[in-house]
Amino acid sequence: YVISGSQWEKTNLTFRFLNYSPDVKFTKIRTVIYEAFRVWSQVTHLTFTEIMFGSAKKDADIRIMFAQKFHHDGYPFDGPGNILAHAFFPGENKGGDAHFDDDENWTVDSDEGVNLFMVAAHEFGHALGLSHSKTPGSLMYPWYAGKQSKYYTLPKDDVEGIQKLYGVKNSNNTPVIVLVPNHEGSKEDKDEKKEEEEDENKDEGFVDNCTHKFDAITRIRGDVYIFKGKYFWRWESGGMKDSSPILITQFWYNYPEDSVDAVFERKKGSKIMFFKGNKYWLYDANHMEKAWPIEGRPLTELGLPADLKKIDAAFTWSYNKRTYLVSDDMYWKFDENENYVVYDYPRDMKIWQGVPTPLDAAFQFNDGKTYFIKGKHYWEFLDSQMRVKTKLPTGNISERWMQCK
Amino acid sequence: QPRTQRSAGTNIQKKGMKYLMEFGYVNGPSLEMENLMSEEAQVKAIRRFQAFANLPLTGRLDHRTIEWMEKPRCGNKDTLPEDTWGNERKKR
Repeated sequence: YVISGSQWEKTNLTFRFLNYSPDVKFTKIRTVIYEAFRVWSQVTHLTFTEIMFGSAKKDADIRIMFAQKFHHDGYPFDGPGNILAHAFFPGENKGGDAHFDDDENWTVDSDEGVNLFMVAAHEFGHALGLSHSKTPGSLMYPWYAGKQSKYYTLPKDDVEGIQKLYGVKNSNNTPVIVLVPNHEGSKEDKDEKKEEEEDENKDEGFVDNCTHKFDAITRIRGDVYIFKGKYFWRWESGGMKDSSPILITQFWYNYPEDSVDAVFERKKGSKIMFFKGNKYWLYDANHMEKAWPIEGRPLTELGLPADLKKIDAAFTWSYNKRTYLVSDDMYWKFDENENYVVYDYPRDMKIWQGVPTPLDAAFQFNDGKTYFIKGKHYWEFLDSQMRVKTKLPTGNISERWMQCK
Repeated sequence: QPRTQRSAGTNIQKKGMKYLMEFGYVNGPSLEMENLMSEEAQVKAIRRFQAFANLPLTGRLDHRTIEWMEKPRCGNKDTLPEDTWGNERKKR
């Protein structure tokens, strides 16, 4: 057995169904999932309690979801066959969650299709902190072994692995169903919302260049452009000549939105690409590309998923001269020649070690270095080591580029 | 080789390397480095996979290796024991 390195600090774990597969009656799915948990609770002190009602926030340690292809976690499924499911090791946010590829033909008691019990029991092993074992016949062996006997008992390798993490248990445990009231609207949630609203209100009519966070930062023809709301500042090589903001529409004619999410200059033809919400615009210098619809073109035209709300950052990485689009904790490589994202994306932002998500912006400065922006701070990135220089921010944006102290 | 065979071979190689990166057999910092892999690194990665799957260690994407790569599986990475990486980590 192999231990992942993370485990739960408690033994009374909770789980929740986010949805069900249409392949199997939901009552059967529930029974099978309980049985899959029981495989692990039979040999340890672990208990599994179902949370029946939840909020949008992380409300159960293990959340169970059926999803197809791209499903907002940076690890898209691949259609029928090959990858059947995946799960995250114990931890915050997605930690512990188990996702099942709904393009598979899930079955419960048939020899056809993919047996949900076997896959779920395996995935819960990950959710509890076990990695793949190279022992054939073990539950944590990465390859699907097909339907097993109704009276499945956990192989020795897996028993030893899970007991190493959570201790030995003699008597049987079964998951307990408990109705937990929806905690939406907790004090913590409200405080966070209030803070966000205050921040938004503060931005109304914004002209101060020293006290705020920014929407987008990019380098166009050698100069750094810093966007906030309907304004931008221009940092020319040698420093900011004029600290007063300029209206975006005064410079990029007919831009229809009141802010930008991300901007970057394409290598080919030096055209400038603006992103706002689920739309994008292309500018040739100050003018919108000929025949471009004023309301913008949909991001789906670039091969991005239809349910993508926005692009947080767009940048060309100096290390390999490729362009990347970032949204929340996922990113895509963008092929400028094809005007389309590369086929095996999105991927998880964790690859860019230490980069905070969701990002506000990312760009390459005149010094050749890549900078990632979040809030009022920037992080310098060490390209060849694929990590940020320091976990803490390298500096403050306003002080570095806006001549603020 | 005829051109079609050659390009089929390249596709298999590319697909195989993607699989090895996706499932943790490449001793590199990131999937973003995929174009920069040397032939030696590719052979090592294939051998690691073959060792994990209990296949003959040919270092090539032979039909048994490809067959194994096409089997249904869990999407999580395979964590390899420290000694699987040989001297590479010690050197660094």
